[in-house]
Amino acid sequence: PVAKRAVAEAVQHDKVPRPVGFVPPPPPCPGKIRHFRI
Amino acid sequence: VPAAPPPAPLGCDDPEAEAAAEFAVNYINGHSRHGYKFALNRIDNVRVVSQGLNNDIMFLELDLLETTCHILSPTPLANCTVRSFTQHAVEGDCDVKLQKLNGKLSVLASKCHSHADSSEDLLQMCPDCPLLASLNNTEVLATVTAALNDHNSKSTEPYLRLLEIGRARIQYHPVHSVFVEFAVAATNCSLGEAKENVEGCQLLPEDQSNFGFCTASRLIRPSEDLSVDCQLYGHQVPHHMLPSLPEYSTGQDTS
Repeated sequence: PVAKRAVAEAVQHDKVPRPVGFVPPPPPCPGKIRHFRI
Repeated sequence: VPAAPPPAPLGCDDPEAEAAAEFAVNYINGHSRHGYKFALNRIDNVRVVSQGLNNDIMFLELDLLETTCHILSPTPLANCTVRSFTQHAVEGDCDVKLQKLNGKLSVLASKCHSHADSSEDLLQMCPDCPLLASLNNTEVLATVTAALNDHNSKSTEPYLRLLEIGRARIQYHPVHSVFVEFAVAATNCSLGEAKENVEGCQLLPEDQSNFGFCTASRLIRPSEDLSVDCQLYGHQVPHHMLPSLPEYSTGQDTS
C-alpha cells in the first residue's frame, strides 16, 4: 500500500495545472445529438 | 498549378459541416419518393479532401431520424416533428459525397439505409407501446382497406386512392389494436362512380392533384372499433416526386 500511494502522488505532481475556467474542446466527431439516440 | 494548402480539419459541429449536412438532408428528402421526411440527428463524421483552390470534396456520415411528415407533405422539414421514441423510431444512416466549389455545394452521391429501433429497447422503456409491423401484414392491410373505405363512404370529397402505406404498428396488450398511416391521392371519381368501376378512377391531372395523408386506428379486441382521419394537402407536387401507381412501399429505405 505504501508503494502505491507514493506512485499516485508522483502522478498527481506531474499533472500540468489547468487554467481556471478551462473547458476541454469537444471531440471533433461525432457531433452533437439533436434529438435522441437509438 | 501550385498545390492548394490542405484544408483545416473540420469538426462535426463546425458551421461548415452543419451547412453541408443540412444541404445533404434536403437533397435526400427531395429525391425520396416514398415514406417520410428525415431530419438530421447527428453528424457522425466529416472528411474534406481538397481538389484545388476553392474546390473541396466533402464526405459526410449522417444519422437521421424519421419525422411525422410524409415525403409528399408540403410541410417544410423545419416544421416536421421527429418521431418520438415511443412511436418506435426509425433511424437513417447516410453516406453523402458533396462538392464545394467556390462556396457552392452540390451532392455528387448519396447512399442511405434505415432501420427501426430495436423492439426490445422500446419494450423495456414502454412495455405497452405498439411495435412497428410489416406493411404487408394481413391485419395492417385489412385496417388500411377498412379505413379508406370508411373515409370514402362518409366523405363528399373526390374518391381517394391508396398511394402507399407509410407505417403500421400493432399492439397486443392490454388491447389488440392496429395503427396505420397511409398516403392517398384524389381521383376524378365520386363514391358512386368508384363503386361502379373503381379501376376507371384516374388521378386528377397534375395541376389539380390532391395528395393527402390518413391515419387510422382499429381496435380489434375486446371490441371492434375504427377511427380514421384523412387530410388532403391540396397542393401541387413536383413531378419528380409523383409516385407511380399501384406501388407500395415495402421497406424503410430512404434512398
